[in-house]
Amino acid sequence: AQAATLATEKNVGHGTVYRAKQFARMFSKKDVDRLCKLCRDGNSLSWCHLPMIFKVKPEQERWNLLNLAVEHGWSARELAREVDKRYPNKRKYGGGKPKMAADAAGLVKQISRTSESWLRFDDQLRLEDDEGAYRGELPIALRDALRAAYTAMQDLNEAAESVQLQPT
Amino acid sequence: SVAENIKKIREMYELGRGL
Repeated sequence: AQAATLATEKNVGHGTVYRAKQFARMFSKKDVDRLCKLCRDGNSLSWCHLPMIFKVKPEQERWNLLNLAVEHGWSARELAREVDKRYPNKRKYGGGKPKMAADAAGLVKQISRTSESWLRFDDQLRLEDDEGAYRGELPIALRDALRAAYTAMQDLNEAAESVQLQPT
Repeated sequence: SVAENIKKIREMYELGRGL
């Protein structure tokens, strides 16, 4: 709830607040000075790079990666790719990479199906009341984020459906 | 720019510390 309030106050997304919190937890004030020095030295490091290394737990390895990023002038994306290479994601929910359709029409269909699947999942998170409120046991901050995701998924689903109708 | 990058990093740090 505190994160949600702060996000509204600062006019940033919830994700940004959580990333900022993670950042403050992982880095000391001294570390931040060191980071700023890296920014000046390398001229390529930015805030966008930092969340990419949050999943790297050994501190020395985090600095190694940041140094490499500065040395090679990596973009945040390139840094993320390097992190993924060194620390492959353990699959949390089984499955693995989804099989992607080969052509644009197939991808659009997949987007439509995936967003629909989210909307069905969302439906199960709601109470059977008139307002379609989320279940009370969900944290309030999460309910706000869910509402935002629901609207976005609806838009996405609609967009995918409307392109399907016009194959050109 | 570098100055903006540094400012943003410090801002995010302060934001995170405020929680």
